[in-house]
Amino acid sequence: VLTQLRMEAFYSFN
Amino acid sequence: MLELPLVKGDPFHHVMEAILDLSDVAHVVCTTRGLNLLAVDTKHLAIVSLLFPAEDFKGYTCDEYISIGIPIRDLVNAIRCGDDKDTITLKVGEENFGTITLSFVSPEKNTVDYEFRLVDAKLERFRLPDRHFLRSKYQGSVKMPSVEFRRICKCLSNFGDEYGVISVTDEDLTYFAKGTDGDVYVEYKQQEEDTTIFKIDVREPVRLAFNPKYLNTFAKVFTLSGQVKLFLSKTHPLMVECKIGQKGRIRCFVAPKVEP
Repeated sequence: VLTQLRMEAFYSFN
Repeated sequence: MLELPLVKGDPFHHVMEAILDLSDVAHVVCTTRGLNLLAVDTKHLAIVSLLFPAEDFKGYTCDEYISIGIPIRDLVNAIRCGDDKDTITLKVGEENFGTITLSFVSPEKNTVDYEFRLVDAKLERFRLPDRHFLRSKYQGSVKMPSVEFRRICKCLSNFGDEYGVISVTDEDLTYFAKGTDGDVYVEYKQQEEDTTIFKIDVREPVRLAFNPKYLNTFAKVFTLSGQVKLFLSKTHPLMVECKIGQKGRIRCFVAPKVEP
């Protein structure tokens, strides 16, 4: 089973 | 003051239609140099970015830095109500700050104006790294016809809406999707004699798992351009890019699935 990453793992969200 | 001339079916409209079901708000930054649109889906699994330089946008007028959150559904609903022959202008003025006006003018000079509230974009503001940083993160890229790319995305998404894989080596590009009743596997071989239509460029083989649904959502936007370029990384989201006009471009990012 794979884990779905979210964009927060790569780019900064304010 | 900002004035954006729009046409039904232009890239701006296309991007808005594509992200309608993914996101509520498009973050638009306008300067004298042009327009930059960013939207992230509500689950934060995908990002779409549209860059439109002023010189590619006939009639574009912006005399200051303007950062606004546009309610996507309101805008799309309004554009859908318009006629194909209407001249559409999106306006943000100083006197009505906090609202956008979308004006439709028919060839007979009849007018319809929609006015809706801007959304507070600060809550969802995010930053994408610059081009040089992005380039350093990708181990491989593939250029291919956008129509072909759309066909594959549709096929993958129809088969399995949860699990898809893109793999690239210096010899071939493969797409895979796992469905409940079967799997689909698509393979493209690099043809040595013709690299203008299909071209693989890899530093090392890359295999990337993702949700095909998001790619399929964006794929129709890419048919605005003849070709797409995929950027694959072992550690970063899949990036797909196409050029619009002379210097404009659309980029989409899809977050990967990884081993726990």
